[in-house]
Amino acid sequence: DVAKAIIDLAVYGKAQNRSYERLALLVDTVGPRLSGSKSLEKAIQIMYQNLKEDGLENVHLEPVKIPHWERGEESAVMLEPRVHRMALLGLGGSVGTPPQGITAEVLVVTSFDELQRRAPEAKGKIVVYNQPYAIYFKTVEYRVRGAVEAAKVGALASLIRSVASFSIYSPHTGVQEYQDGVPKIPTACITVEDAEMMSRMASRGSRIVIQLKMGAKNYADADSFNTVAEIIGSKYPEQVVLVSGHLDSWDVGQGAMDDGGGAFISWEALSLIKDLGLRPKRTLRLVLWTAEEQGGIGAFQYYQSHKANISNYSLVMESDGGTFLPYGLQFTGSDKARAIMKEVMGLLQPINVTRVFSDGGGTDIKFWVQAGVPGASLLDDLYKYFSFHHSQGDTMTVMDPKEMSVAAAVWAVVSYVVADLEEMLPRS
Amino acid sequence: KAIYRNDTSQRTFEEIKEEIAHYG
Repeated sequence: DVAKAIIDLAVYGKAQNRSYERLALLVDTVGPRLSGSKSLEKAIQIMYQNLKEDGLENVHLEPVKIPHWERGEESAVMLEPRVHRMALLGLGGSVGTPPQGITAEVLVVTSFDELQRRAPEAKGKIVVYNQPYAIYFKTVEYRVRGAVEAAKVGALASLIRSVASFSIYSPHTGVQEYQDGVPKIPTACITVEDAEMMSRMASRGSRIVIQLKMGAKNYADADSFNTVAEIIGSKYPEQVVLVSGHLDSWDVGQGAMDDGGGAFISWEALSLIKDLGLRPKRTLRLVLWTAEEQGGIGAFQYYQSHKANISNYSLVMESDGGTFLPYGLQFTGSDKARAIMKEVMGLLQPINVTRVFSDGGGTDIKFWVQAGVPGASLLDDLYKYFSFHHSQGDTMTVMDPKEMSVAAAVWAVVSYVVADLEEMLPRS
Repeated sequence: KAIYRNDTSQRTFEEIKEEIAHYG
């Protein structure tokens, strides 16, 4: 009755709401945890202590060099056709503007194709992208590549409609990538509301002028750590089931949803198993990644350090898509492994979370999955996720303690059972 | 370089299924 015991403890027993309460204590104490910041450093120290005090084994920190970017003061003021102070958030890694800012006319486009067609108009202007929101993983291209594409046609800066499924005048930040040989121009996200308004103004033939000021700076890489804890396996201690979430966040809100929830249900999975006095046959390893938001920097370093042991990894698990009510598990692996995962998920019938979907993975486990290790990620109710993602709204208020408890139960049952099976998951 | 583990399962799917059911 192991699965039932885990579910009872996590959802109905004394551990109910625990992952939520633990997360609230951390994020209320240190706030958001940007790569390279003092608050991320403090969060790692606190988590190291927490995991030790929880009685987990082999608690240690693995060093990683991570990007250090700070946004500084920033503002965007529309000067024509009327004065309007706009909300904005600079994008990770962006260069700043000169101290006096950049004052320029605006060119509004709705796609990269339109930018190409109107390339001669872009020179010396601020390009505003008002791309429609389709699905996140497509629309996010505008945030990532917007500055490069605008710079290629001679723009001075780019302002991108936030990649958000819903907006109450909320700018959403995120990472962007410059390209070698293309001038680095300042880039930021503005609100859906302002992007749409400027699009309407431009379509009426109005001249739009914006003064953009960004104090963003890039510093030398900072020292950081992936945080690791284990329950060492009883029979095959060298073999591993890895459960994970990332501890860093953007510098807005509290980073509670992205990815505090994922990190804390991963810790909770080990806590639940330990509290029940269980010890699986192979090692359950918790990894709290650093600098995921900058492109999986900590995860890449971990892969480089540990890939020699790849044959001993049975399953890698990552939760980085919210910890709302789970729908099931996304899984990548062989047909045989998928059939086994379906049986494992059948154990979650009491909480009705039994489905196995395709495309398990995520930024922090993709290196392992691409190399052939079975990978699983939590699939949950994403209805609210991209409304709050990378914005000031990512706080504990959006989290739900009961939903987190259910997610933790799923995470614990799957990781424990796979770690305790007599054989590793078969690969293709 | 990534090292792959050979697929060395000694058990049938039915046996694994029974093993998993045991955790229920």
